[in-house]
Amino acid sequence: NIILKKKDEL
Amino acid sequence: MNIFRILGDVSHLLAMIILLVKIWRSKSCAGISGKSQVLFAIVFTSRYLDLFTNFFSIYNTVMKFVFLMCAYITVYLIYGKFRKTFDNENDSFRLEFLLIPVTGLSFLENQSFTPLEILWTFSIYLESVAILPQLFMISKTGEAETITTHYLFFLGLYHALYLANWIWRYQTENYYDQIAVVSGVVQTIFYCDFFYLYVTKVLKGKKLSLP
Repeated sequence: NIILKKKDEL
Repeated sequence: MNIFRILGDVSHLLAMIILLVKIWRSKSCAGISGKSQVLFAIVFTSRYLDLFTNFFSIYNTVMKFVFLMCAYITVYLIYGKFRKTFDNENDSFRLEFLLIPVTGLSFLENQSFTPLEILWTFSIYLESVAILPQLFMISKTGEAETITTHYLFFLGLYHALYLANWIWRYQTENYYDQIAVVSGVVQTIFYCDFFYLYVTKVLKGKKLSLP
């Protein structure tokens, strides 16, 4: 899931 | 998590700590743009709302919390505790020139039209321009204290390292996020001129002053 992946970044 | 990402986060944290230490030690926020700091507080607030909805890792949660705290404490020191030292006169960038286009763009260009996703996009776009009031202030007064330039250096380094992180993730995971990458490139470009002055002046022991 791309949205979850990017939200791991700060 | 790769080395660029972790070094990027460390640089980001270091930048915020340098700024806090500068203000705290000198008991003055002279030369610091309060508007940029308010924008950063808005950036973190709108981006980290997922603290309440998603859990990624202890690291992620702790860092988000620390970033939020640093941003709010900085704003408090500038507009509260040390407001008498705040250079209101030279902090004259018009925020509506940033906020209106950024808000509009985040509604137009996002991954999904949901409140959290629009706010996340808004925060990414806003972060890419949030430093402009600070850079504007320096160009207006024509100088910056050396410690302020260290702050800007680490903030710019964080953006550059995140670019390296995205290149790494694209190569190894075939992952990329267009919104974050384009904004990241834009904001890193804003720092190029400053990086040049930092290397040619500050690192050689001179104060950063513009002709």
